[in-house]
Amino acid sequence: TRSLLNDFQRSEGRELAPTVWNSARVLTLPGLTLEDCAKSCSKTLDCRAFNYETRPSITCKQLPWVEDGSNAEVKRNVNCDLYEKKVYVRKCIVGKGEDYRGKVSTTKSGHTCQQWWSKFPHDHRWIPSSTNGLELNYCRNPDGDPIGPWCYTTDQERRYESCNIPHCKDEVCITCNGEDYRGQVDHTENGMECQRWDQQFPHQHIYQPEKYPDKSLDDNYCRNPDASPVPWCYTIDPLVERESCEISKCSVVPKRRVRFSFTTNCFRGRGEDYRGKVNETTSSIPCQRWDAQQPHEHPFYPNTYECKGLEENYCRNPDGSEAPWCFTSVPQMRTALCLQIKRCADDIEAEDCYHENGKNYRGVVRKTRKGIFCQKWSVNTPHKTKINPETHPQANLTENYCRNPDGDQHGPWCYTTDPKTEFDYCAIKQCAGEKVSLIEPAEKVEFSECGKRDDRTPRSWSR
Amino acid sequence: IVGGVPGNSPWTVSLRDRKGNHFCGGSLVNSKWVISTKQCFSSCYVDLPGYSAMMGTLFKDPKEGEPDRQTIPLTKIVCGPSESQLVMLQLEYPAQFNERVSQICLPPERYIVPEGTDCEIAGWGETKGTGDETVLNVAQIPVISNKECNKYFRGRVRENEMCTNPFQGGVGACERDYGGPLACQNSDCWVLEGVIIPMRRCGHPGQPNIFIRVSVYVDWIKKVMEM
Repeated sequence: TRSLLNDFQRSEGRELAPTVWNSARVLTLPGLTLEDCAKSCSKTLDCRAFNYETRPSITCKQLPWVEDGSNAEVKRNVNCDLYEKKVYVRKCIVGKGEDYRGKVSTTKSGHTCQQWWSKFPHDHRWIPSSTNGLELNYCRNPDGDPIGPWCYTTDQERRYESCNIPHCKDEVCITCNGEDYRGQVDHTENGMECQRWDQQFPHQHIYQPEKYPDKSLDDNYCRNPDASPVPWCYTIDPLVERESCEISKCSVVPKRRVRFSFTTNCFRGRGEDYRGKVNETTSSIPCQRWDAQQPHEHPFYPNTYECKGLEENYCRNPDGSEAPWCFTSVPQMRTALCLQIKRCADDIEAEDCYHENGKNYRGVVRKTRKGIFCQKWSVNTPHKTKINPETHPQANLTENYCRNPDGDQHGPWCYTTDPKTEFDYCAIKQCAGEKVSLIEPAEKVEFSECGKRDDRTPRSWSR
Repeated sequence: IVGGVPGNSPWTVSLRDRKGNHFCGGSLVNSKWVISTKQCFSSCYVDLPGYSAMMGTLFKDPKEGEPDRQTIPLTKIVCGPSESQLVMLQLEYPAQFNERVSQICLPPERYIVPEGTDCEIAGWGETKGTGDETVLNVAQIPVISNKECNKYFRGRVRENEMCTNPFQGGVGACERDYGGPLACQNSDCWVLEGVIIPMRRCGHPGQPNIFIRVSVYVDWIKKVMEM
């Protein structure tokens, strides 16, 4: 049940493009599945990476290098994913590092390594071959030495020395419960290899990378998408669904996170940084203390999640839910969101004001209320305009100034330069003292095509 | 919904997070757009990978293969004018209208729904023990004037908000109903007059319910759908 893709690190939307004089060394294999492409590269000794192209046709291009700044360069290509053999790109070691194939060539005390093919200044019995990785003067561990990758040195006085290449579990440490961990550990604490997140075998799961872009569920690296106590992964063993990973804890929490991002009167985003003292649910039910297990048992022990501010019974968001929440003090309701806490206003300061509905505004504000710059009225990128100087010649649609050509009751607006936001209202507020007027009920309002409901209850609905 | 009963509301949709859990309500205002409340979403300037709208079923967690259930991914979120607390959510593909799924009418711009009009709220949220949380609950609730409502809330109810009658028995929306509809009858059609927003306390006896008055934002709603 082990996928050969486990040996590769994927770079989505990237391709490794060889230099012109190297292009002949690329092996092109059309029509292979991704797994077969990986299998073929694994079997080919000098294949270190492959481009897997899906358009215009499925093509597997095998390359004898990884991105090293000389033989090939990585380019953006939405129709291609680059897979590089981990052993050649990893900057850390697993186990004793016998499979390390990085390019470090100095020892821990700074000696330059001797070339493996050379017997000078130190004679030895190792002979480079196409399989043992004894390349140039890179640190290697051909004899499984517990000190990890080492080399003979060019210093007459020092025969050999370790290169001090860090273990992956120490290379990147974790803070709190490791939700931000983006390191390259790909085995569990019991040494079991991890399953790729973008595969559903041997274990089906909900944590698909494209659904959780913020969790960086890369390859088969340990991650923590569900606020577990530590990073974990699904395993390649059908009998063991998931296990925690052993990763060093950082000794110091970065100060910046502590000072700048916590809020107490409102919450931003999903409220993970809310540290206020609201301690009841929207429906005024008191929250249960986090350090209590009654009436609801739960896994969120304050000392396990020491960075989540699980004090007293305050509303908090330790697990990436949609908003701050808490366990409630009533047995029938396990948890509830605390949506009554206000969201922090993320509008920028208004830079001007308008009268009535702003139809006659002729100022020079050109930012939306979120601070995004406006798109010019006369261009069609990133958004194709339906309202522009041609359609509304009288509306003074100049440059990218905020205007109200369609008499929008909510004030001047503009198309935005954010591809995700077609139009938005501007950083302009209504001048003081002006009010929105509502109209009294119109006599007969007619509707069609909507709001129809069959109020008879068909038997089939009574399950 | 506190004080409701199982019922039918074909324009009410259940908004689902990335784990497929129901977390808020919404209303279908045409085959491709749902209205809900900003309070349910972390931001309006992000993608919505994995979020979806479920409709066409009365059950909060329908079984696989439930007939007529439609679960459509959300592809876009648009924030309403700042004080509106509204968002519009675009569906990846149009909902299929049928006996169980239909769009609700929008009121005329800046229309004040007359006091005493018969309305209802619907949702799959918290019932506080007054109902069955596995199905859609609906509660009948008539409109009261803002003037009347301000007596209880001491003048805090704004013109872009509206209220419904406080029952002594306690009727109202609660957790995970937010974003859902206050639908009011107009001859044989139902009109989306209000959107449920979080309030202090749910279904509290004698407390009016406050909603965002949709008619103030109908121009924005139509503009988003047209643009």
